[in-house]
Order: sequence, then structure tokens, then C-alpha cells
Amino acid sequence: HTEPRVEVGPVGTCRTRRLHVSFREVGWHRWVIAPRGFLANFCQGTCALPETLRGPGGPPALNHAVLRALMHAAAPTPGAGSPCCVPERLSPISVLFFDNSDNVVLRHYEDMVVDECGCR
Amino acid sequence: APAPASMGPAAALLQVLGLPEAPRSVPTHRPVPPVMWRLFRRRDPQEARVGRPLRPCHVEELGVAGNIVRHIPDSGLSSRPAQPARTSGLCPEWTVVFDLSNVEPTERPTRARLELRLEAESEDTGGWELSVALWADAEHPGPELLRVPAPPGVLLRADLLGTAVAANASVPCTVRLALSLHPGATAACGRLAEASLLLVTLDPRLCPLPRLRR
Repeated sequence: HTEPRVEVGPVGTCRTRRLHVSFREVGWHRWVIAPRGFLANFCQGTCALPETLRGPGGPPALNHAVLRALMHAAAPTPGAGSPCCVPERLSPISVLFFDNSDNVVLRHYEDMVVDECGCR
Repeated sequence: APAPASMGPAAALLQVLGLPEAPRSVPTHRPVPPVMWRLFRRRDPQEARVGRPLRPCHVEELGVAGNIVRHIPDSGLSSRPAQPARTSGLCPEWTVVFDLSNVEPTERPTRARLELRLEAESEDTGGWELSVALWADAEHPGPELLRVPAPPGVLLRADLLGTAVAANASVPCTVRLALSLHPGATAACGRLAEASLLLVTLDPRLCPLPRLRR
């Protein structure tokens, strides 16, 4: 269940968008006990200046990303666009499930939820 | 690790998540043990925010390092008769088997907790003494691992790490244990109502390295 995608016009500044992963929809609900789904989220948006240079509170942009955005603004080059909007901070989830031997397994997975996006 | 190109996308994704194949439909809908619910809820982001931040690759409730917890039922329990044949004057003996074949060779055990519950056959039973030994064969039991008092109806817990399951090594494919009950003053025997193994392992591939903030 994602946010409605902007098909026409500007996509907006790079930021975290809502994406709910439902284990029922991916067909894992028969063996995943809990959770039934989770907010995985994703990153979308443009990384043009000045958004690439974050203010206080946001994650610091890579120097490379800043210079790439500057270069793109000054002299757009086909194939070498502006920086990419990607996950900057992620958090883990735990999944409780049955395996093939009827064991109940609790597994901890890192980097499953996008908490913060940035330009890289 | 990158998945082989011949794999389908779903299988490749599962392998990245540490599952060699998608579990088939659940063989039996056995109830989820309370300890597993407790451990899961402890890890739930909503509840974790209330307390202290959780350490990665650590199972707080059990006080050990680890990122995978398995509740493994005794695979012989369903086929074992409720009232096993007993030799004259002695209580029955049981062999319990734990299938650990799903544990990856890279995983290192940090806790292997045997959980047993014995039920009394009569109300006046005060309790027994239970001995647990490695199963060698039917005629020659292996070395005794522990001998503990066993009151009826109480969940007994014993750590098998370093005895039946070696620490800092891959786990064996199966663990077979011989249980024998020594009657107390009343000489009444009991039955084995529950036997399971709570196995905590650490897969270093799933542990993040500390991240440096720029």
C-alpha cells in the first residue's frame, strides 16, 4: 500500500514515503506468524539543490552528492544526473515464523525499515 | 551473498533472508509457545521504544548474544505412547530427539535450553529425580548430563550448551537424549508431558558492523 505515485510534474524533494509490506499479499502468511506486515517505506524524490544541502536536523549530505548536484545544475550531462534519493537510516524488525520442521523461529533482520532518506 | 542467477526472484529473496527455501504450509498448527511470544514482543518496535534501546544481536530476555531463536519440539513425542512400557519396579525411560538440521553451519549456539514437564499419574506423587543422558544406543546409555529434582507439573529448564551442544561450533544435526525417572518416597511414576529445546544462535552475517556517522 504505497502513497499515490506522482506521475506528472515534479516528484518533490527526496523523502521517506510510506510502503506497507503485507505478508498475506506476498504469500508468506501461511508460515509467518507475526507480524502480519510492516512499514518498510521507501525513498523517492529529487535531489536537486538546495534540497541536497540539508539544514540542521537532517542527515548531512555527502560532499560528493553536493558537488554532483552542483555540477548537474551548472552543466547537465546525459547519463550523469543528480544524486540518488536512497535510505540513510534503517531500522530492524523481528519475524516469528514456522519452518519446515515445525519449529517456531524468531529471527532478527537488520535494515528492514527506512526511517530516513538522503541524497547520495 | 548474491544468489545464483538460475534462482527465481522469490527464492533469491528468501536466500538473502537466510531461508534456503520457502517453508511449505505449516505441517501442524501447533500453538506458539509463550516464551516465543514474549521474545517477539520484547523485540517489537512499539514496545522497545518504551524501554531501553535493544542491543543488536542480543537476546535480552535470555541474556545471551544471538539473532535467531528456535523453539524445537521433541520429534519423538507424537509417536511415543502416553504410557510407555516399563520394566518391573522402575519408572519408564524416554528418548527425546531434537531435529537441528535447519540450523545453518555458520550459526553459533549461545544457549541450548532443554525444557521438560512431567505429569503425575496419581495425585499423591511428591516428585521424582530426573536424569538426562546423551543417548548412545538402546543398551548402552551415554554419559549422564544432569540429575535434578523434578516436581510434577513444573517446567524444568537445563542448559545443554557445552554438554549436548558444543559452544563455538556448528550444532549437530540431531540431539538425542535419554531421560530416566527415579521415583521418590511414593514410588509413583509420571509421564513426560512436554519436551522441547530452546536454541539461540548467532549468525554473524546478520549482525551489522557499528556505523560511523559522518
